[in-house]
Amino acid sequence: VVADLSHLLSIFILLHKMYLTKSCAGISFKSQALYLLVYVTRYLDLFWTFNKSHYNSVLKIVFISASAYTLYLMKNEYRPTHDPNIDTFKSRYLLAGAAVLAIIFPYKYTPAELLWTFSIWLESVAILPQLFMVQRTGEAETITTHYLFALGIYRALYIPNWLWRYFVKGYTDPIAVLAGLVQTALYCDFFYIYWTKVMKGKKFELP
Amino acid sequence: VVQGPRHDEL
Repeated sequence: VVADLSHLLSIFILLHKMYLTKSCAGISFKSQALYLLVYVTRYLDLFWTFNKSHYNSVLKIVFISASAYTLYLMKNEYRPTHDPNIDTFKSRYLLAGAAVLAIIFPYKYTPAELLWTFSIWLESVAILPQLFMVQRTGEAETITTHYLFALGIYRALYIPNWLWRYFVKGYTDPIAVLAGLVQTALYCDFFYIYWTKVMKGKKFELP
Repeated sequence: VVQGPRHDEL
């Protein structure tokens, strides 16, 4: 629950940042577009699992709609503040890699399972265009780093739950766990700088 | 490996 709320918080921090500064400067459009694709391909199950958990279903709808709305704002209201020249990560490799893994190692060869596996792997690397952009500019607004931290910590917080499920309930989900570890690992140096600089009131600047 | 219920995570 804390992880999911952190995920939810990250989306609201991002929207709040855009409203507050009337700008989407420093936010990677590519990463945001990849997240929308992640949510749409994973949460197709809304159509047949809606009544299994209203908590999950409501959050799925919120994630899809907030993500679509963020993209809408970036493409319309705040379009002039987005600089495509620094958002140059080649996201096609991420899409291709996630697609290949989904085709080779799905749990079952059904359209829904293939899309689910694709979305899990794509989510694990969807932040790369954003991190690449931060690395190119060498710094980030504090509010952008809060967004990245809330988004990064959410998958890390799933890890203790996976351990609890494995040892107490006796089951596991290797694809989700492996992809979740990759996703968390990608944030490690970001977390380090966030912890040593932003938490101490300093500006986020790369060494 | 015993796989858990799929749709209880986001």
